[in-house]
Amino acid sequence: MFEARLLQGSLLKKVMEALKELLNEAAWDCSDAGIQLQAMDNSHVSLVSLNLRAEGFDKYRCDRNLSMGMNLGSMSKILKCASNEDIITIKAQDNADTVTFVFESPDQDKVSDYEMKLMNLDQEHLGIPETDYACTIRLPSSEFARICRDLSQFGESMVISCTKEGVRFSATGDIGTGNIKLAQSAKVDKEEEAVVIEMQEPVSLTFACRYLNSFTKATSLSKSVQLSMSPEVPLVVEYKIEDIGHVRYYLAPKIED
Amino acid sequence: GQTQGRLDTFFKVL
Repeated sequence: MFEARLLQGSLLKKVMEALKELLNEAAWDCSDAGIQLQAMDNSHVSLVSLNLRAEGFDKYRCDRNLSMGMNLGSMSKILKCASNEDIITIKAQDNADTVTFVFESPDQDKVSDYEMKLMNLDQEHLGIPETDYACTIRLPSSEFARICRDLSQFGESMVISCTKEGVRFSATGDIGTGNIKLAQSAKVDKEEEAVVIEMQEPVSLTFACRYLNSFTKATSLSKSVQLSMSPEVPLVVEYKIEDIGHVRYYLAPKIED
Repeated sequence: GQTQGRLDTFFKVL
């Protein structure tokens, strides 16, 4: 028996928004520890890694590990039937071929349940080593979304360069060039509005704007976002999900021919 | 020129 009850159901709705542009389907791996999902997009350029810890749920029960393959388009349709205020429960029997979503209104006067067929997915998993990155940049998530949107107008690729002075985002294309420089915040009233840079060595990498823009669909999950970079390795873009977990995106850089 | 890298060339497939 698997059962996970989330008082703040809107979080699951936001998680779905953060996944569905990159992934058509994914396996939700459930264990004692919580729910994890790891999947690459079709082109194997980016990877989404979601972690929702058991402690973050109001009620969590997982008698045996199970991997539920879900069509995210279908799941998204179902979650659209939940109100933002609803409490959401995900339930499945052991070895079941369906999963049930239960939506309860806050005062319990409306309860809906939706059963969805599970899929057999044979997905590749990647082993992602713990890495000490040469640069980590924390910035407001809305600022990052704005930068990705603005620079996408100039070209397909964006260069992210980090030095101790700050971080520079640049794109070049037919109409010209755009450069956005962010300096580290000198002082801030609110932690989530800060730009904080930790740098071991300067890094400059080029990434496809299309994927970065897809990552920013997670903006509503967190006020800030962390970018981690090292020379010639994939970028990590991490959004914390309140006190329940995180969604991380990995993006392979463009490489010189 | 530049080409788009793929993640499976950076990380081990389990």
